[in-house]
Amino acid sequence: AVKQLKKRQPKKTNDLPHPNKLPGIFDDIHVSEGRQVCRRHELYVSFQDLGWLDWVIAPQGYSAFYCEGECAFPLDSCMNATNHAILQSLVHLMKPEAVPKACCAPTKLSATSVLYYDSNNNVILKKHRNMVVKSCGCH
Amino acid sequence: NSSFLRSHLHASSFLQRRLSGREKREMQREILSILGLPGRPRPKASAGGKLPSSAPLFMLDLYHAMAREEEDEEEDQAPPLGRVISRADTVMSFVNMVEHDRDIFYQKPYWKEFRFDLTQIPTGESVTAAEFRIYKLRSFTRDVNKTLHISIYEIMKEYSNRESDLFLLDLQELQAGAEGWLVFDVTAASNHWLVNRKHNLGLRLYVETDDGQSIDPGSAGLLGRRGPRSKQPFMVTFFRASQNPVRVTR
Repeated sequence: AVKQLKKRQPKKTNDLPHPNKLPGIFDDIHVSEGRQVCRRHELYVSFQDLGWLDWVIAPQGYSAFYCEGECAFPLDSCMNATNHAILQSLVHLMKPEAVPKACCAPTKLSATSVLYYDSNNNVILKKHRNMVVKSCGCH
Repeated sequence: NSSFLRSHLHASSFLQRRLSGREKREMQREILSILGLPGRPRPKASAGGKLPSSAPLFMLDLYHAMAREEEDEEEDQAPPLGRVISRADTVMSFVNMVEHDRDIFYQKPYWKEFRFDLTQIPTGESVTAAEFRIYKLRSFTRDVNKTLHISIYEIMKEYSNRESDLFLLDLQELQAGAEGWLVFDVTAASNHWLVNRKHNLGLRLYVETDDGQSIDPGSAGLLGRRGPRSKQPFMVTFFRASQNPVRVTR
């Protein structure tokens, strides 16, 4: 093997410079050739609108994020994609029947807690791990 | 860009569409299922029209502390909460159901008894810790520098003709002039009650001086059910899921 001059490589990570995790009703929107690329969407569930504030103490609502969009090659430069997803997207181009596209799925999840009364007036604080989608990407 | 507008409008109309009654009920069912509830709880209003508030206030503080910890974890800061709280999947507070006093109108020793209904505990979770919390006012009737020994027992067996069998759970020493919430470790009792629910005979609290003289808990400043709503005794239990919950396909 030919020994090449080594450049100092930045720390390897799947998080690209601008991970798709901006808050708000819509995260950053990327549209490529009429197709929506993989991104995070928000669907706010209001406990107030559901008429549940007599038993749910906190929070007043919940941001139910989800991931939706296409993982089509070439993957968007801002996209949070695994190396395997990049390869899979390439192979899919060559053998679309044999290899499916990479999936748009959560890349980072966090916990959320709900505080509520039960029918005996006891108060319950329930922590749901891996519940809130923090960012989406191609897997 | 027409494709941008199309996709944006599509997403907006999806988000702004009002849910039909059926969809709303389905969404409610789905959220209740995630919370592990068979149906929507119906908390009862107390006689005064308001719910007891010491436990909800404590739990709300805990909720905010946990939320802060989750934010800090995202920023890779050290968790500020204790290990038990950080590792808990569920925390439940229990309202005191029954309170019996043997106060100054009875013979010594004086005591206070409390009972909590632990039948509604979540399935598939194990108790990691349990606390009994009671508020103590400054004792004005005796020397404020005097040391008080406050002990909490699990009632193991009751008899009609003799004293109950008791098991010591926790003991605290403090000055008669001290004021604030006292926290007793009652993990052993809650574990016994979960294994055998009909053995839940409650907790008994005694107050003694250095020389072993029994003191009426009320006159030592310990508040019971007749105290202000924000200072009523309650129990908190911390649970950890023994396994990942299996979700039914819907």
